[in-house]
Amino acid sequence: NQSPLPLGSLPAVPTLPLLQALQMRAPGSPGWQVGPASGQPLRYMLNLYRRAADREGRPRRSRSLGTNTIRLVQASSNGGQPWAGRWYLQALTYNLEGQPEAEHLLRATVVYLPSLSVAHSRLLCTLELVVAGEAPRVLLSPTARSRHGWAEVDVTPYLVLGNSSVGSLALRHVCVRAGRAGGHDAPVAPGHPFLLLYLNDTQAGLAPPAAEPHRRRR
Amino acid sequence: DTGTLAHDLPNYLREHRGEKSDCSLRPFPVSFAQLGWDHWIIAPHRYNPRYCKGTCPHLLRYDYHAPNHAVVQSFVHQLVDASVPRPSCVPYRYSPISVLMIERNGGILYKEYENMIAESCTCR
Repeated sequence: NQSPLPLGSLPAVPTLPLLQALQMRAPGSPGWQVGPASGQPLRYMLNLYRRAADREGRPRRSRSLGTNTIRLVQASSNGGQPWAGRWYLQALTYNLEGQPEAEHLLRATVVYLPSLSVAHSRLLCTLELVVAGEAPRVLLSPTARSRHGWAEVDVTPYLVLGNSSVGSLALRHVCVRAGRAGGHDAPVAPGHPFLLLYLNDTQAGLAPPAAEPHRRRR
Repeated sequence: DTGTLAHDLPNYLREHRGEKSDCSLRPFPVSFAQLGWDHWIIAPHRYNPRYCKGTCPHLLRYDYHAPNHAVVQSFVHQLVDASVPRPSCVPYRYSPISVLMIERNGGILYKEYENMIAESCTCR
């Protein structure tokens, strides 16, 4: 849906390339609610941004991210009750459809907290890759850890098959509550891990390509 | 006339140096709230795109990085036909900024956009 959207107090003139590109990305009118983007994913991206750029948005060359685009994709879950006693098992899906053609994938990682304090105990978490049609799941090991406790798992090989890209990524978030048992408080669910796509935008600009549809994945 | 101007270049430059209306880079910090984009651009809250403004001198100095065509057009305006406009003061080099945005589907996007800040001006 690429119908023109109002942007502040812009006059009704033929859309400039910059504004057209921004309209394609903008969520909508000023009253649009940005519910899902909050909490841990937003804090993570804000920290990433502060490391990468100064207060006026100038990229810090001394701390280059190595790419010009990083997209955080939030997980969707099928609902239901993920808790079974001490165990937390949540199936997650990351939709990768609709990525712009000009953005080429360099690397993909899933970021999660392997350990977090909840109430009087501790949650220890890990991730499993769900491959369609295969019963055994692949246990994913973190490839990097940050000082804020985040762990990153490289999932690039699972997103790119040959010359094409997959349409979605399926994982299972598995946690176990360690420490004292008991307590009648409702268990606190950990935040969903999020997917980071490190992309190279070959257009390197705001002007959208002429009449190019978003890439359709097989 | 062109030869006279070139011969008298040192005096010409001395007379016209320091004019406030000369083509130059000017600051202009702007917030995304002023542009009406603050509901989906998370950071930065403001940035300084700057702009170029001023009169291009009749004799374009080398530091204006003006193409030869602009030099010729300036002489044409001055010596041949005043209806041919003088070169305009416009940005020459740019630098990028990084932006953090909320996407339509709730995703969060970090992106470096090229050519967002004017770093120098030219006459063309």
